[in-house]
Amino acid sequence: SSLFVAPHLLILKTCGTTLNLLGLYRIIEIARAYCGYTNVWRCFYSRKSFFFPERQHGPHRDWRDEVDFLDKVFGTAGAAYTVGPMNRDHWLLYLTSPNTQPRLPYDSKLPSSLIAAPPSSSPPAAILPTKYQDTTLEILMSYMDPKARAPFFHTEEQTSSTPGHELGQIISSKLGIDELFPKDETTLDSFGFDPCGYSANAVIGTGMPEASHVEGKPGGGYFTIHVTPEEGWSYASFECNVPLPITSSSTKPPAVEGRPTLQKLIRNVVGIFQPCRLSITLFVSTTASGSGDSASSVLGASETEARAWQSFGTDLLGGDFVRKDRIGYEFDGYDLVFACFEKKG
Amino acid sequence: VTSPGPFEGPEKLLEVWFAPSLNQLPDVPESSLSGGLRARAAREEGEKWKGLRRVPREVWEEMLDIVKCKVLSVVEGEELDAYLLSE
Repeated sequence: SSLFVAPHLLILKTCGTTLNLLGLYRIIEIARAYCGYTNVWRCFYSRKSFFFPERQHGPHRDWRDEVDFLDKVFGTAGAAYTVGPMNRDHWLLYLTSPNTQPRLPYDSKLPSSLIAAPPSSSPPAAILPTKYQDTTLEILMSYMDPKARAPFFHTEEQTSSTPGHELGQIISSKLGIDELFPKDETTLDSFGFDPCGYSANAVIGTGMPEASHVEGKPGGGYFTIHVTPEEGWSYASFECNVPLPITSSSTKPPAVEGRPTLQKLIRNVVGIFQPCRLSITLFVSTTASGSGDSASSVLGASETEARAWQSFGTDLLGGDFVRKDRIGYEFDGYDLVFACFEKKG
Repeated sequence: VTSPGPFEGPEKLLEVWFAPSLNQLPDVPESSLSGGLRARAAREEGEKWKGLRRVPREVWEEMLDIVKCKVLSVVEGEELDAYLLSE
């Protein structure tokens, strides 16, 4: 599981039987108490269908319960979607319209022990562009090949003598996870779990897509990986918001400091985890027209979305995979391209 | 003792945005952390402001207790903190 915190947003990605949504109340309280945020600009909640829904607790027992929970906070500002085949690997999404005042079902106050005195002075603000494009890629992979699952299992001897972070580093290096992005701009933090499993967070550049424009460099971002390698319900996820060039059939993308194109990154990730089934989602913000220096933000949002649509073609993963679905959604402020692939045979 | 059973891999992903971008933080009371949930490192000030204006780690840990996760480690970028969690 992972938590990312930037000045203006928070991303909480949790697996197992965690109570992810129950953290939302506290997140809103913290933002209000520490930062004076009274409104939520946007909220997104998404997940793939569970392998074992009966094991979930609280609002996560059923998608309808999750939607009810979020509706209580966001009222009519929220909308829920099911994307993809309902009897297979569908994907569920809840998102809100911009600038909503959230409601909490109780008197909203943080315990006094959690309130710190505010600082006495402010740091000077860096000058950043107001327009940039937010893109998030997510690859959700299941039923991994046994050869791809093997490196994520550890013997008792290994786990007793090697700390989790060291195991994580060994796996990252062995599988090339530490080379998905140029090493000189990547800070990677990974962990190997006992007896199996793996998680990694990486911060690329400054950590935010819009942050480096001021220095004439492409924006940074994060990626995160989580792997549950057990046979029968093996699963790996990859998520990334680093601005990347997207190829189309007619144009060649500009190179960005050794970074892969979107398609190359997808192929590299799928090559590492070798799933039998996978879904790919790409969110592209449409409220900002391109500006700045990163290759993706040079394009307008609609052009990026059009290229993403084209790039999720039947040949994206080569001849070993067949594309089952490709679905496009236009939301208020965001476009979504969703595609499902299955390994042949 | 009951077996924990198979582990559910697919994650729940929650993104909460309080402003559309780093440069469009809303007007907030002077007493609050106008730098947002996490300090924006001011390049001209180098390390001086790093870590000063952010929600403390223990506050996030308390929120994560509710979610049933623990912090394993943290990586700090200039604009982003990345917490690796248990579970």
